Amino acid sequence: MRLAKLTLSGFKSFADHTEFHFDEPIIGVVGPNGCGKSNVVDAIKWVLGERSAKSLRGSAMMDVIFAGSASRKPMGGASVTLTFENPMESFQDDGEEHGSGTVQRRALGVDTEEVDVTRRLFSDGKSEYLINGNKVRLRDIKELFLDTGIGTNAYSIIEQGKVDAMLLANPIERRAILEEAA
Amino acid sequence: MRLAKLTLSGFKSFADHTEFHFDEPIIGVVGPNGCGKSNVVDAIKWVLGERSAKSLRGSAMMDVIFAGSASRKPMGGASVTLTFENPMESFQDDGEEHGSGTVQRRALGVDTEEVDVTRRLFSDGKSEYLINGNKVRLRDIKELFLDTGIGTNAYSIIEQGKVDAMLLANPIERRAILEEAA
Amino acid sequence: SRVRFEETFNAVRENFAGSSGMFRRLFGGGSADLFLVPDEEGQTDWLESGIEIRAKPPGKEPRVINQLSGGEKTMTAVALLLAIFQSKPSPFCILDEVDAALDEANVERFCAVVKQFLDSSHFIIITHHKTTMRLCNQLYGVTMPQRGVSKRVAVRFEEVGEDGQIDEAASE
Amino acid sequence: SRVRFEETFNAVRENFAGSSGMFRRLFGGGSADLFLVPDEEGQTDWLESGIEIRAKPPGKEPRVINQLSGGEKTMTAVALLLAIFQSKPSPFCILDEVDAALDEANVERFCAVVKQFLDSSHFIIITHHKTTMRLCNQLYGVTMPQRGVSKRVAVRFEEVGEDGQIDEAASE
Ligand SMILES: Nc1ncnc2c1ncn2[C@@H]1O[C@H](COP(=O)(O)OP(=O)(O)OP(=O)(O)O)[C@@H](O)[C@H]1O
Ligand SMILES: Nc1ncnc2c1ncn2[C@@H]1O[C@H](COP(=O)(O)OP(=O)(O)OP(=O)(O)O)[C@@H](O)[C@H]1O
Ligand SMILES: [Mg+2]
Ligand SMILES: [Mg+2]
Repeated sequence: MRLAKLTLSGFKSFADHTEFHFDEPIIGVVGPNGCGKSNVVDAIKWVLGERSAKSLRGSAMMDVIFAGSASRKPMGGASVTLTFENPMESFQDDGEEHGSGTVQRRALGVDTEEVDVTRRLFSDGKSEYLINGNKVRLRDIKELFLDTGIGTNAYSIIEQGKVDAMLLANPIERRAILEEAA
Repeated sequence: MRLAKLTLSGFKSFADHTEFHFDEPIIGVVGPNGCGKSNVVDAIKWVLGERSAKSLRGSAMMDVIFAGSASRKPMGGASVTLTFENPMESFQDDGEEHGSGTVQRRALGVDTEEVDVTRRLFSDGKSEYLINGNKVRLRDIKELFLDTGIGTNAYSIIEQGKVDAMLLANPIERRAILEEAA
Repeated sequence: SRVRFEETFNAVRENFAGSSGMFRRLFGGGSADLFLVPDEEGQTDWLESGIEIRAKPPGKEPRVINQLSGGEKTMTAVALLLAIFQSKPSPFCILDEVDAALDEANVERFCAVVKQFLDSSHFIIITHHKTTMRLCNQLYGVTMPQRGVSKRVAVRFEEVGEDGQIDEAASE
Repeated sequence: SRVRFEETFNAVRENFAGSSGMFRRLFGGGSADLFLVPDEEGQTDWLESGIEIRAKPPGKEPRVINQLSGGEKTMTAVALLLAIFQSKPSPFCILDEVDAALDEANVERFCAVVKQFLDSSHFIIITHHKTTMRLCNQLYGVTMPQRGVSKRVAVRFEEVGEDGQIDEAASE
């Protein structure tokens, strides 16, 4: 299973429909200060179910909707989709009593080659989550990613400033960082 | 009045006698990570009377003495000298009753063209301050620099990480930063 | 969940401070440790104690993390974060400007370590360092041709300036 | 000391957020403000209230400092620190890697602002950025030929590598 594509529209500074394809093992994102690089990271955290506006560098969740600029009017909503390739793979079958063999299954519990996970928020406050276009609850998204290492507090996303925060943290705060990962 | 020279020996990673001449308006200090650049800043803070070991990135004041390395034994003491040029200059004479004129005097209250301020610490715990080679108390150093803008908490020294600490500070901590400068 | 914390702590400690752990790989030697901070009576407690980091860069004395240089601290923190990531692997890892305080030699070691994760994870790396850009198989530029509105452009390494500025010529 | 604090606050605010203040000089436009944080009843108190920073980079909406990008935050914090320095001038100013998170365009504006202080102060600047090194009249390299022992070498601009590494050839 791998992350194949990110699609954003109306999310923070990405007013227009924008796609990032992740077809290579290491993708670099570059550009001047203040242009939207870290907003890409926020988009991934948001679609994975991030519920704290503060951790998305805003004061309220509505702050994720494109708020307008000198040349553009605010948008009516934000939408982010993560597309995962979800082929049949062989896994260690540790559950069954007749000994550990390997079993063929898909990493994400949806029986399709690709899985689209979408989150939307509208300026009237309505919000929704979707898997392959079907409305689901946040709980379903969390369940989908259970035991895959993907999630908002997993250590796979090291946002800007986390290194500095780790260095300025005291021993008790450092403990809290490790507890999150446990 | 201007800062002309810094002389260090046995201070942190500067085991040997080292001099930095500041004969130009903008001096750059460059070099790889971990080689001693910020130790130069610590040396200047220390000789100006810094009393907190923590603010010199140590746990005790003895941590400023060269503690040895793979190839060198520890030193018996640390010594840092700042040399200021202290020519006669014209100052606004705001004190006198017969109206404001200008008066010729030296910026630092010592009647020499150059002023050496030295601080030493020995591994037996003995410490001393000197002005032009004469032993003085810390209070004399503070008095020497009164109203010059030079000192350990003045905003003329922005140590590494201060920008990050300022950004991670909450509004009350930011207030404390401004109070220091008042 | 004392047992879970103890297991995670030990796994992270091994990934971080072990003989082929992240610290030694990033520094090219030296040693490190992760330990529970004892209270006044010298007792440690899996459920309460804080965590301190000790680091000994190659050829230097051991120090707690506050006494290191800026770059040494960053390398130590990155080693710990990657050690935690290693203990809970995931198909992708996102790094947002973790290399900002590093000099050339340290950036190269950082890149070498990232490569060692590629058999289990993909990386998305935001950076201003040319050396880290060279590590990437593909580069995306994010710019604001219209102030306040982000645009994604695909760029080649040569089109990125000294420090992340993108050539006007880069295409959509 | 209430009066002193009020005077310092107002001087710093003008140096920071004024029409020709540090913020506008570093960002090349936009606007900023420094204000006391009101309590629940909306009261502010010179002796107690915290301080918040609001910044509006050119062409964007105003935001509190936490909502800016990494580089925008650094530029705002540097503008505030220089505004405080301006309110209490001193014959010298030492800056230790304040430019680490900045891109090329911001480093150039930072250098232009430092030049404006030269009629009253000298600067000692520690940096890894080539653009900032070009600003300096003289460069000193600090290296460790013997691990753990710092040596000072005088360097010319050409002898400093891409990112602060010093040529072996540089002399004492
Ligand atoms: N008393 C001491 N004796 C010997 N070495 C010391 C002493 N105190 C600190 N050091 C060493 O000095 C080094 C730190 O130097 P410093 O912080 O000046 O580095 P730097 O050049 O600023 O690096 P960076 O670019 O990473 O910020 C550390 O490796 C530390 O071990
Ligand atoms: N809802 C929103 N609508 C419009 N713009 C927004 C919104 N939220 C944030 N922004 C803008 O996005 C910009 C921040 O972008 P981001 O933090 O991604 O920059 P960056 O490319 O990571 O920069 P740096 O290199 O400085 O870290 C800010 O200038 C901010 O004003
Ligand atoms: Mg960013
Ligand atoms: Mg340093």
